[in-house]
Amino acid sequence: ATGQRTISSFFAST
Amino acid sequence: MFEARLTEGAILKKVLDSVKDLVTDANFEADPTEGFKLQAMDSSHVSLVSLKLHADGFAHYRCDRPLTMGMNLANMAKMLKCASNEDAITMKADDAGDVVAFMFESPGQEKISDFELKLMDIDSEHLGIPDTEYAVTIRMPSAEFKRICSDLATIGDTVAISVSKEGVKFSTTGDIGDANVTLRQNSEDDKEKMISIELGEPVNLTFALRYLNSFTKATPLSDQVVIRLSPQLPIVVQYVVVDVGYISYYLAPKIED
Repeated sequence: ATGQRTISSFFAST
Repeated sequence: MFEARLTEGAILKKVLDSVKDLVTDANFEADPTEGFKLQAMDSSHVSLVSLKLHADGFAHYRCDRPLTMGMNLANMAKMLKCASNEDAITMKADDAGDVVAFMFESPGQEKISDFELKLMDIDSEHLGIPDTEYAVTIRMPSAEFKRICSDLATIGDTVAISVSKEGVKFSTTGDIGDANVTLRQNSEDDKEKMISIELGEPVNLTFALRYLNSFTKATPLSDQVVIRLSPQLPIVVQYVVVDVGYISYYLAPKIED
């Protein structure tokens, strides 16, 4: 199965 | 105060059509030097849209201090729909105001419309997008990318994009069968038909077609789309409006559990 990551797991909050 | 006039108001209409299905409420930022910007995530926080209209892309631009304007994009779209494609559009807001005004002017100035949209307070998370060298940069006709995404979405839910020396392959699998579309670099002088693939290292990533299809709402903004990929990183799908600005979409890849 494949899962969907969130975009905020790649880019840090500023 | 903030005041910005786009002679080609249709660009603002198209920009809004490119984001309103992905994002419900968003903060537009007007900046004295940078221009008119927006960064927002979709409600599932899977994708992010970043758009910018450069200050010097406007026929007139005045912004005394940075201004954040929270808008419901569906409501903003309702107002911009009332502008004709040939109209010039001017946006105006006071620094401490709670509305943004849109003025539409017909080319012969025989019709002037004023609309005021109520602003909202929106809590939004801003993400820092690092300047990264991507392993692959693909430039292709935006209509071709739209066609591939919509075709593959009739077969499956996800697309595997694999890029190698052979070209770029878009693959999907569904209940009824499989589909593969391969594009190769061409030597078209006609910029609208050009396909170019800059390959640093081969990449193979899987993405949800639903989001890619939503990104292709920006197709009317540009004849070409730029797609950037790196292993284990979000895809970037960018539409550049020459001399005016750009809209970039980021989508997190699917990963094997």
